Amino acid sequence: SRILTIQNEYIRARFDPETGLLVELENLDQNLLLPVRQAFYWYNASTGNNLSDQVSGAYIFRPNRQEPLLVSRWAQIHLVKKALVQEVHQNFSAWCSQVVRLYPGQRHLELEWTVGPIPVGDGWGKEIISRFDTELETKGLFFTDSNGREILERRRNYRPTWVLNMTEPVAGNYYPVNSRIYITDGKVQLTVLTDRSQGGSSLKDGSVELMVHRRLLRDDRRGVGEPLLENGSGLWVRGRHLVLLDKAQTAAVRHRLQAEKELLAPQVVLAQGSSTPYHPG
Amino acid sequence: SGDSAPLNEAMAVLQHHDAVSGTSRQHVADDYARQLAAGWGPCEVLLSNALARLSGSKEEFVFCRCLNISVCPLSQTAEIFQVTIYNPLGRKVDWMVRLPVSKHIFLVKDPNGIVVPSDVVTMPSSDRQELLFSASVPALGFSIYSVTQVPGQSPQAHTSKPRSQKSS
Repeated sequence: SRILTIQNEYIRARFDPETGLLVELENLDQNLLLPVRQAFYWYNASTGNNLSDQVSGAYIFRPNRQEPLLVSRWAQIHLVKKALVQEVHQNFSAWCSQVVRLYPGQRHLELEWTVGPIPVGDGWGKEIISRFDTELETKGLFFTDSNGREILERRRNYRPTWVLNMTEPVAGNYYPVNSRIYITDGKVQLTVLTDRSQGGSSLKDGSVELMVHRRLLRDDRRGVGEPLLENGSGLWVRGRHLVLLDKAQTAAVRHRLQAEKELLAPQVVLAQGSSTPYHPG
Repeated sequence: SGDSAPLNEAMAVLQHHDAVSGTSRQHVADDYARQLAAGWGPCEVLLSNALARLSGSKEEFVFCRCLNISVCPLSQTAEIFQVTIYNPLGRKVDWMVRLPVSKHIFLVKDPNGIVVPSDVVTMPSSDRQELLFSASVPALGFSIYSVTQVPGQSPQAHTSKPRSQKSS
């Protein structure tokens, strides 16, 4: 069909049938509809330039240009619709795929991304981000957490405690995200929960990005003495971003409860089932 | 007997900024991972003992550490097995359990022996499949679900062809 959606009682996510990319998120419960474009991009890692010979490395994130490049402008997709789950499997490239998932009763959209091995045959180190672009008028502000406890307001190209001379327009606006990053226009809030610490930012109004993987070819001369260049199972990463769309005044209760469930997720233990009584008799 | 000290020790060592932020050489990062894995082993014994005592039955408990890549030898081969879900939160949660299974139909029963809705989803990019069922787990507690393979039945083979997009 021309309309490609997955939904449950609370959420509807719509995909562009031409590109296979997420284009819209709807909170059916609160009657909110937000055009959200999500895609993967990569920053070309700097190897030093006329301004500074600082390269991007384990300690330093320094892209060689402000605009990241799209991993792919479209995805090959598979749609799975069953009673207990609705999924869109997106294949962007040989090293980048994602499953967008909705379970019954779930109030967030789950994006399980799998990235790697990042190709570096062209001699360029790459830093991969997942970016969400919306029309929200966020006035240069975004919010990131500190260890899941405190939410800090971030303002683009600004520091609250000194007059900032911004020399790195991308890296200088990246902040640590331990569990969540969000943007709001005061009425609607888009929150992205992470399942691990990542770097994140909002480099344009209405936009949120999180760095999911890096593969670099140079040492950044800060003491490690080798590039950030995994050679084993670290070549691949798989993780999840949980996306919540809420009214600004009710968003906190949603993301706080969900983030707790994410951080303290249930443990699954299996057994063959041939048990013997623990207590005698 | 189980022991959580090795994992505590590993977590203590990994407070170093190199472990937190990945700014170490490869072999150091590998050693951090080794310490965590070595610490997790004795914890599994500790968890098994606690579950045996609390559930009243000794089991050969199995921990599948690669569920995120759909690998779990026990659930992929056993015709009958039980799934214990432990909830560390101080409130009841409903949790969708996903387990890699062989190509069969399964019956899932809750702790009261009542059949619960379950589904089998085939992963498009591979012919693997996963069993899904929603588990309800009490606060700071656990629930034990039983899974039984329904003999002679396999899921209807649905050939979902990839919807190739026009290249742009």
